[in-house]
Amino acid sequence: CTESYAEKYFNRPDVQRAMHANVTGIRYKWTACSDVLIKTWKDSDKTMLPIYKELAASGLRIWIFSGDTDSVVPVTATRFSLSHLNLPVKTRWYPWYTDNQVGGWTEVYKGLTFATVRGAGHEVPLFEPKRALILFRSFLAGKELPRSY
Amino acid sequence: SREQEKDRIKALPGQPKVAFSQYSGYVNVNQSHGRALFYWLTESSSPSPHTKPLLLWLNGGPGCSSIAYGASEEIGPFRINKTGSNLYLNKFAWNKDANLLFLESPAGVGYSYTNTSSDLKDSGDERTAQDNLIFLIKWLSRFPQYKYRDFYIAGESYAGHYVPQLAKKINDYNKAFSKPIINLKGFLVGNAVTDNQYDSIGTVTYWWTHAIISDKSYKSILKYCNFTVERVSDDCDNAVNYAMNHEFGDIDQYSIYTPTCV
Repeated sequence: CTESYAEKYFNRPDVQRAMHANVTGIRYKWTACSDVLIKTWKDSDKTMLPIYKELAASGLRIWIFSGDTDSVVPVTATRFSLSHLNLPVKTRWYPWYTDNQVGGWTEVYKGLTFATVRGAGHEVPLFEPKRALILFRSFLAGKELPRSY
Repeated sequence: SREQEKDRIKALPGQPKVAFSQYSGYVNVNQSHGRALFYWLTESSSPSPHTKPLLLWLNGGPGCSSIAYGASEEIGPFRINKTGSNLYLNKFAWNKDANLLFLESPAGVGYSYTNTSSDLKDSGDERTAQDNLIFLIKWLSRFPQYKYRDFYIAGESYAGHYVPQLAKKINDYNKAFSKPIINLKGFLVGNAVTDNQYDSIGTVTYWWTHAIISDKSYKSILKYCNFTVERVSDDCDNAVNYAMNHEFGDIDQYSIYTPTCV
């Protein structure tokens, strides 16, 4: 229900003043998502795979993660898509750990790391905040996810 | 720095005391159309925020707010209480490790706006990536302390488009400079929209393997749906609609084992 809390808070005039927001007096309320934009979206690339191919080769650090209880853009969708990149595997699939528990599973490819977050939904840091933070720290450090507790 | 100081947030209503700085405001990305994007920067809560990287967080939709989701539900330092009267601290905020820049993009999302109404009806991937790049360049001239700083992009869902598209734009833009001001080091995306065809097959497979839909629906969807075409057939529509309307039940599709919000 958390997005309804945000809609209450960010429509408060004192919050908008404190944030220097809505200075032009927008004629509609602040909403978490815009119906107009989603319904009238014009151009949408069919696939991101060519961009991934190009950027993975350019040396950028790329991590793709997936909360495994999401059914909207689920883990099987991501895995199926990524498999078509045909990237060589650097580190084979293994469980990563935090707090004496499996935090998820990961596989490292040449130019890209894939990781799941066990028990997390679409918004991974909302449902599994600690696991998400461990994942982010590993990403920033450029290190593989922890193999042991 | 005067412009930067104008954007400083003294304190948000209902906010607990914190030691890190926050800024928010608008950056104009298209003068003639009057498109302006709204950002919220929450600096790192570490004792040395100037040594920490900058992370730009984008949400998906398309059309959803980075402030609503990324900042207030996911990685930001504050959570909002039920009545919208107070904020409390997020124990696992990512601003321990990075300076977080939340961007409401494209124009029409959250506080971001355009003075040209037609902009709201012809937004798309290409303009969003271009506006986001312009935003970053202009934002860095307002916050020059972040020029050359290690920079990362993150996001989820439809930001699976925004994030790599912006990374590519930055990569191409940076080719003209020997020492680019946008020091892009990498990006990470979660539950990201990646490929229409493979995502769709993977999604239907997830529904079936998690016992959300019947064998019959699974077989019908795979039989009738051609996920490579723009317009789906009526048979495909019917098969998917049957599964969603008669088999899914009232679950939170974004987190299938979580109680729904009543």
